[in-house]
Amino acid sequence: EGAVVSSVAIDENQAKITIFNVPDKPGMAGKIFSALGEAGINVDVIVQNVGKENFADISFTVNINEMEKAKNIVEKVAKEIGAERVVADPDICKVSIIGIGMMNHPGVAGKMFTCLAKCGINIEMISTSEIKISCVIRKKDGQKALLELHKEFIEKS
Amino acid sequence: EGAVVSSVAIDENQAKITIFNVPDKPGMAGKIFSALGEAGINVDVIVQNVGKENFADISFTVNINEMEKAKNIVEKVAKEIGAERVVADPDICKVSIIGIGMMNHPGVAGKMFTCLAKCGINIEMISTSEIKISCVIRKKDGQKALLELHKEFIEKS
Ligand SMILES: C[C@@H](O)[C@H](N)C(=O)O
Ligand SMILES: C[C@@H](O)[C@H](N)C(=O)O
Repeated sequence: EGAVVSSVAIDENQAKITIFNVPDKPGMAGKIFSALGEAGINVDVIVQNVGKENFADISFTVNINEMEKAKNIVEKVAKEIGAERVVADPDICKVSIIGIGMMNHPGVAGKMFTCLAKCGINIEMISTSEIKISCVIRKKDGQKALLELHKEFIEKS
Repeated sequence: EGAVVSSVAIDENQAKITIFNVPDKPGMAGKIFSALGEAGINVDVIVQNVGKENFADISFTVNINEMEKAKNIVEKVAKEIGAERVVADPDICKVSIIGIGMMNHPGVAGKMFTCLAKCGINIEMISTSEIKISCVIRKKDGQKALLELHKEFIEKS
C-alpha cells in the first residue's frame, strides 16, 4: 500500500478555531461560514463530527495571519446563534498524505495514524478526501511527523 | 464564486460509524483504522474534531454493505482501548460540491451550508479538502439536497 501515497506535506502556517456547542439545527453552519466568506477569509479544513444532545462542535483552520480576524467574526456569530464559546489555537500544524484512490487501499489511514503514534504524537483533528488524509497536530510535532511519514510512505516504497 | 464549483455529487450507499469517547492519546486512531485495514474494509470519510476532557469522537463512513462487519471490528477495538460505545447508522448519505481551489473562494462553504439550511436539512458531519466539501445528512434529504445544490452552484453559473 506504500505505493498509493505519492507525497506527504505539512502546513505550518495555520491556526485552528473551534466553536463549541453549536445548536445542532439547520442554518448554524451556514451563518458561521457565510460570515467568514463575507469577510473574505480563506478557510482550509472544516471539520464537524456528529452532534450530541442537540449540540455539535465545528472547527476550521485559517492562515495564522487571519486568526484574530476570523475569531472576532465567529465570536459575533456564536453569540447570535447561542453557541457556547470560541477557542482559537495558533499552535498547530497540518500534516497530510496525498495519493490516488486511497479509499480503495484499506490500511493507509491506519498506517498514517500508527506512524504518528509511534512518535508519541497525539492526533487532534482528522479530515479526509479520496486523495488526502490530513491530521492536525501540535506545531512542535510537525517536523518529526513529516520526517517519519516520509520514511514510512515515500522512502519505503 | 459560483464558477469555481464544477460539480455536485451524492453518495447514497454509505453508512456512518461513530466511536464515542475515544481516549484522546496517541495510538487510538492507529489501532482503530489498522484493524479496519487488516479486514480489508474501505473507509471513505474520516472525521475527528478536537477532544474535550481527554476524549474525542471519531466517525467514518463505509459502503453500507460493510457496515455490520466494520461495526463488529470497531466494537472489539473500542473495548480494548476503553472507548465508550460504537454507533452504526445506515440512514445517511453524503453530498459534496467539487471544484478547484475552493479554499481561495471564501463563501463557497457558507453558500453550500446555507443552501442545505434553506431546505430545512440538518448537517450532521462536515469534511473538506481543497477540491471538495462534503456533508453527511439524513438519507431522506439526499435527493432534495442534490437538486438544490445543483441549482445553486451549477445552474446559476
Ligand atoms: C451544527 C451545524 O452543522 C448544524 N447541524 C447545521 O446544519 O447548520
Ligand atoms: C482520538 C485519537 O485520534 C487520538 N488522539 C490518537 O492520536 O490516536
